[in-house]
Amino acid sequence: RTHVVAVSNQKGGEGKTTTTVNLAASLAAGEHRVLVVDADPQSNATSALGYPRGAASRGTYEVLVQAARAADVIVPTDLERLSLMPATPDLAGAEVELVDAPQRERALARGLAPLRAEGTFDFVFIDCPPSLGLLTLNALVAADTVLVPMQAKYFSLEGLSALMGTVESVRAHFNPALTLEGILFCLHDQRTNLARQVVTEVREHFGGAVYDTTIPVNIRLSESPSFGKPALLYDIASRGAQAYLALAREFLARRREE
Amino acid sequence: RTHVVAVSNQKGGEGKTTTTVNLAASLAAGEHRVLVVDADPQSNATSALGYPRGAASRGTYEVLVQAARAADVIVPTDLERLSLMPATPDLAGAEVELVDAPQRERALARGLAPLRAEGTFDFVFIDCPPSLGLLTLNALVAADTVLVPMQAKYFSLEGLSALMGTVESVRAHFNPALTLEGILFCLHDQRTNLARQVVTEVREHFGGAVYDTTIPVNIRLSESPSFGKPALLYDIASRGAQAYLALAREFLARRREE
Ligand SMILES: Nc1ncnc2c1ncn2[C@@H]1O[C@H](COP(=O)(O)OP(=O)(O)OP(=O)(O)O)[C@@H](O)[C@H]1O
Ligand SMILES: Nc1ncnc2c1ncn2[C@@H]1O[C@H](COP(=O)(O)OP(=O)(O)OP(=O)(O)O)[C@@H](O)[C@H]1O
Ligand SMILES: [Mg+2]
Ligand SMILES: [Mg+2]
Repeated sequence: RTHVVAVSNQKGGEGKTTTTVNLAASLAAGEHRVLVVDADPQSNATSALGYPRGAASRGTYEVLVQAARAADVIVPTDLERLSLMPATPDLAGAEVELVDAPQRERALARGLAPLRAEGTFDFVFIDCPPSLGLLTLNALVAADTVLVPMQAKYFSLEGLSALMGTVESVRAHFNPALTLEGILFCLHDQRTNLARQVVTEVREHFGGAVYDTTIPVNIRLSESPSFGKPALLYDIASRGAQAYLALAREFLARRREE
Repeated sequence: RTHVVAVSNQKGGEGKTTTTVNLAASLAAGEHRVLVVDADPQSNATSALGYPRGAASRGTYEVLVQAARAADVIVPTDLERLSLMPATPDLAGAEVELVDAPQRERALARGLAPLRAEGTFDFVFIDCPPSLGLLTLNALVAADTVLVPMQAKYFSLEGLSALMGTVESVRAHFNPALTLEGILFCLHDQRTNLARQVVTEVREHFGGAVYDTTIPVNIRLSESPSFGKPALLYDIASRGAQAYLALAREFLARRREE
């Protein structure tokens, strides 16, 4: 059964793309068939997986706005079991173009339905933009769960409650089955008081939803997208690559408990 | 004469809000009359200046969508010469509500026009969301210049060219007078090779537009919003507060050369 995860946080720079790319890669390296759907017009996940600006001609935009077949726009990556539905520059116009479409929040769910039916992938990860607009809404409606990367900082804490409000609203109106996959602390420097306070507060409120794995600040994670590769292909020994491999193990262990 | 600066970068988490709040505060501490316009529905600048979620009842939304008078929604902050036009939760709906309005990209320019006419402020800084949507467009059309905070990282470099493309488009269609105030490296760790490479590339392309001042990673800058204060009121001796004071001096020196 295909398990679809929206990676979302409307706060900017919390590690959504880095988590999408590296968690997906870690699962693919572990022999799971994984698809990354880049739903962000910035197309950072797309370049991080080897398709810099202009390299991909079709992708999420065509699926959302032109009802293109997902299988026709999905491309390979340097990892055998990791595939990509690219973001292209046209995607910047998708929110406007979808506004008047019937069931405009289900466009991505419709696009991914054949993949679910064919069981092509074990996991699909959708990289969302830093907003709660129509692209993020489509991801939350298409997904089984939402994974929230966040920093242990004050604005991140403020953003978390706004995001959970949106998730509740999506459950109420569009996707009652949507649940929280987990909350992941990224770019994490646990030596600071602020970080400890934020982690404590989030764990108090969300309990076991918060992953034990945290992702430390590690330069390899910001370097690897410039080579179009996930960190485990660029420097598997790095703390960053190892942290996402550990996250993948924790992610899988939790899924087995479901 | 009122000088209006849009603080913009569609890439998330590059230091827009931290720069808006702390540069504005540094100028206000130096006896300039400064207004921060929070144009981001996340309302991070608003809480960073002492108005946590719910505290402000009216603000940028009313000016944009209801043609409210700017002077009627502007509120004070803990700094005598620093004022705030708050973001409120309604602002999340502004982009949708503005879509069919006549001259929808000029709503903020119209709202700020009386302030310019009355010369109430020396400087206005507009905090933008991480997107190139209608709110950012309104800021770029209302502004004299755009200041771009960015990190010295790979995705930030990709984002810079997309942003400059948008600026060119705004100059061509809506605001021919818009110029680049400057590019500011934020959350800057100059010890890494990646950082040095990105700085070199950006300086090569943008020359003197890049500030000599860079803002280092400093925990005080992520802590101070939790106290509703700019860093110079929270810990003026901190590297973060000192860096923004230095930026303010460089900002003013450049303005005098104009
Ligand atoms: N653990 C880490 N260590 C070092 N750098 C990191 C780490 N995680 C992410 N980065 C870098 O920090 C920046 C922000 O991360 P990223 O782009 O993944 O966040 P995001 O939430 O996807 O941002 P946006 O809101 O713009 O989509 C990027 O330049 C990325 O390469
Ligand atoms: N120099 C710094 N040192 C330490 N923390 C910082 C620094 N600059 C910003 N921060 C923190 O890093 C995070 C990102 O910064 P900020 O929110 O200002 O970026 P932004 O570009 O406004 O983000 P968004 O795209 O979501 O609007 C925030 O939690 C902020 O408090
Ligand atoms: Mg991203
Ligand atoms: Mg901000």
